[in-house]
Amino acid sequence: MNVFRFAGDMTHLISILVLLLKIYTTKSCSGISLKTQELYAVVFVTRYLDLVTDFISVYNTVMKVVFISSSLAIVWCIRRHKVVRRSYDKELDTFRHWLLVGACAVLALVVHEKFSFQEVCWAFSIYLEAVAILPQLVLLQRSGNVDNLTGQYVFFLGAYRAFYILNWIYRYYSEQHFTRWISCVSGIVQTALYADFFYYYFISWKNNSKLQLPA
Amino acid sequence: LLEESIKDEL
Repeated sequence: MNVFRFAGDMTHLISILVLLLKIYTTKSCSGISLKTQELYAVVFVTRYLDLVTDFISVYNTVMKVVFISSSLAIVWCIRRHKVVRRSYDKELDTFRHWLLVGACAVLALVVHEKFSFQEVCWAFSIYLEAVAILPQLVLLQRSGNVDNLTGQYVFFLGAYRAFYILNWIYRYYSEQHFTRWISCVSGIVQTALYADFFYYYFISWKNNSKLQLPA
Repeated sequence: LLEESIKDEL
């Protein structure tokens, strides 16, 4: 465990806490893409299949349980909670995210480290995580105004993978045979997708103005 | 040599 990875995990945890805070305090999910939350639930379930088979550390196990349970809880809230579900932007959140699932599944069947069920699922989850934010970014551009908590949620979600890239660079130089191209390439693509969001987020922060994404 | 696999990452 190195400081970059720990910072990345904490940033990821903060993004989830910010989202839960928004939904819990405002009892609203306006501006939140249910499709992105569903994709993240799939990402965590397919990536942490080894949750019950391999024990790595208490930290690892606890974080996996937190990520799986929080993502499922958020999807449940937006779908089923009698108050929250009313504020879901159903007509704006129209990204065909199952296409992303299909494309990542095909890619995982072609590009993986080992052809085993767990490895293919792992590669699938890495690819899917890279594009999972797309429905959310599209929704933000369509809805125009971004409320603070939603903006912070997306910001932390993007920042966490950037810390992971530093972690991979660090591990590449500090461990002999650490070469994991699937995660690295996918992580760079994932962070790049946030580039324009980060730009507008920084501008709005600098001008102390409301975050506006060009439609 | 225990190769710390990436699977120890979240």
